[in-house]
Amino acid sequence: MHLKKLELVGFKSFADRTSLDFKPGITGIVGPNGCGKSNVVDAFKWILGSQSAKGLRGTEMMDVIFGGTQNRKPLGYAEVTVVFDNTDRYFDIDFSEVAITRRLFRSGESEYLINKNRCRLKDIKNLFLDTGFGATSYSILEQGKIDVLLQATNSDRRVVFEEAA
Amino acid sequence: MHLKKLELVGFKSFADRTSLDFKPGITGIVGPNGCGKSNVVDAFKWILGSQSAKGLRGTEMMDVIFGGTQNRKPLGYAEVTVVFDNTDRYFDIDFSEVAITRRLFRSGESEYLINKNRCRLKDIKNLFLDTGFGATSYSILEQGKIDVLLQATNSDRRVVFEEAA
Amino acid sequence: CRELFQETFDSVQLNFKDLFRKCFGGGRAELVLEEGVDILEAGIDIVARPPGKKLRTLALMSGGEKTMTTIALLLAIFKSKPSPFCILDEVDAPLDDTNVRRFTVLLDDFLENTQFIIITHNKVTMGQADTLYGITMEERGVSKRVAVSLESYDPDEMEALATST
Amino acid sequence: CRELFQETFDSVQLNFKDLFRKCFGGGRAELVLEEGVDILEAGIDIVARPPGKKLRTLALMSGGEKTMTTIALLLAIFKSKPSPFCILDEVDAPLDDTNVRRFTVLLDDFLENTQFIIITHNKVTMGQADTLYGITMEERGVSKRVAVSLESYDPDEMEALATST
Ligand SMILES: Nc1ncnc2c1ncn2[C@@H]1O[C@H](COP(=O)(O)OP(=O)(O)OP(=O)(O)O)[C@@H](O)[C@H]1O
Ligand SMILES: Nc1ncnc2c1ncn2[C@@H]1O[C@H](COP(=O)(O)OP(=O)(O)OP(=O)(O)O)[C@@H](O)[C@H]1O
Ligand SMILES: [Mg+2]
Ligand SMILES: [Mg+2]
Repeated sequence: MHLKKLELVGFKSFADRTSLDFKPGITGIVGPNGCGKSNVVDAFKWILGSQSAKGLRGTEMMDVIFGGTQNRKPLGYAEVTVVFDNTDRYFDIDFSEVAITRRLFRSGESEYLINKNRCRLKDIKNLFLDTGFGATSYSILEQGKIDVLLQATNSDRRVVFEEAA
Repeated sequence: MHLKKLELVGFKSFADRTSLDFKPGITGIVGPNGCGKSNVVDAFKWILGSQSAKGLRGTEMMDVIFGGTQNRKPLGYAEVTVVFDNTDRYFDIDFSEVAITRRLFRSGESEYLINKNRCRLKDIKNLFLDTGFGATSYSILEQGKIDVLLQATNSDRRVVFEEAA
Repeated sequence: CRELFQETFDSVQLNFKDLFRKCFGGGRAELVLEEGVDILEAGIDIVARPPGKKLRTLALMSGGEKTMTTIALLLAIFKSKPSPFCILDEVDAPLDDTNVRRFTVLLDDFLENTQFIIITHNKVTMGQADTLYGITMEERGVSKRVAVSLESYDPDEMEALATST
Repeated sequence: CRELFQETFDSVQLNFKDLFRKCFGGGRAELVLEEGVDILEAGIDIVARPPGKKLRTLALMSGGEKTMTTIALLLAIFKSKPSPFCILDEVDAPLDDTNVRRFTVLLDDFLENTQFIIITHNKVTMGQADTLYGITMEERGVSKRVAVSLESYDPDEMEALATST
């Protein structure tokens, strides 16, 4: 299994449809301060099922929907899709490509899709169970939070080990 | 008034007597990770009267005394001296140079000196009162804590303004 | 006491608006006193909007934007009540090159009243220093000051010095 | 469940000892399970000693040392339970050039099982990327992906693009 693509539209500062293709190895993301690099990390946390607005630096989940600029109107929804290559059937689903989509509308309604079929958040979480990555997992180190693993209390630290077990 | 010199001996990783002369303008301090740059900042906080071991990244005040290496024995005391030019009588004391020294012995005993005369911590704190800098003041931004002013609650932030008033 | 606080608040407010615009090349920021509370008790809120963007909470700002906002606030306080010296420990770590340059240019306005001691790994910041000190560990675990001149500063050489022991 | 946890703990412990030595070019580190408590409840302590130094608490370590220790622990967990991808947001910000190089060299051992997405402002880290994406705001407040090649990457040009609007 490997990560093929991430596509954002209306998610935080990504008003226009933007996609990032991923190859094996190291992908670097560079750019000036405040331009949206950490918003890409938030997009990953969100598509992997994160339900915490605070964990996405907002106060409510609506904060992830593009809120407009001085020259652009706010959008009505945020959408993120992540595409995995599943030829090795790493995910317990019979497709050689797995595309997971999450949408949030200003009305508060959420939609989750696997390969364009509506599903529930629970289905997405089940897909990731046992893989070592999900929204809270140890495979995402956020900006400025690198020392969290060192500062955690001994019992909090156990949680990471349990996830890896 | 301006800062002329800082001298450390036995303070944290500064086993040997080390002095830094300061001129007006910007003094840059550079060097590899873990070599003692932030320990210089701790020395300033300590000489300005800081009484918090945690604020100096330790668990008890003894942690500021050079604790030895694989090849060196621990020392018996830590000493820091800061020298100010006082020709403009900025400090309410009739000397054109003011040297403040603080010592801590493994026995737990502390010594404070102004121009080589023993005094109390209170005397040093009084000297700094109203100047805008003291151990907790806004004129020292520690490593990794730059956002503290932004993250502080509104009432904590007031304290900084009161100091400046 | 009330007048003094109000006077300081107003002066820092004015400086903060000005310095924020200098830090971001535009935009607006201000300090807001808590409504309906006695001025001697009221908390202080920060409202900041980078140029061209809509107003959002501080938490949604990027790492670099938050650092520049903090620097603008700190220098605004300095402008109202100059402090003879200021110590900054790697505040430039989250900044891109443009912001590092804006930050160092801003310091120029303060050099008359304030001595700055800046710890950094960033070559642009080092270039602004009038004096440069190196702190390394030729003997492991023991800090030592070495002379460094900007032209000849070679971090690798200094690090090799430190790690070779 | 007990065996599984013990097995994971032992494997991460082994990896952590090895990776810490690689991160620091020596020294020793280990994980310690809380004594006298059931293994399913016990907290996990981290003990780390950089080369040539005495053993001290984690809090006394420098910013760069703490970051390298965290990286060693994270990669140790990855070695025990590989995760298909890993996202690192400016983890290299506190590191000097030598440590940035050690960090990027370490990643090479993991590229078989793991895709890395690394956000950085550091040119040495960018140099290790197989693919490089730029994220900028040609229109203020709206993120856009731009093609960037390492040879031609000029942060100033990209920033000029972003700040000119
Ligand atoms: N819902 C939203 N709509 C529009 N813009 C948003 C939204 N949420 C956040 N933003 C904007 O995104 C910007 C932050 O982006 P981000 O944190 O990704 O920057 P960055 O590229 O990581 O910068 P740095 O290098 O400083 O860390 C902020 O300026 C913020 O106003
Ligand atoms: N009492 C002590 N005796 C000896 N060494 C000490 C003492 N207290 C702290 N140290 C050592 O000082 C080192 C930390 O130094 P410091 O934090 O100043 O590094 P730094 O130069 O700021 O590095 P960085 O660039 O990573 O921030 C640690 O390795 C720690 O073990
Ligand atoms: Mg960021
Ligand atoms: Mg430091």
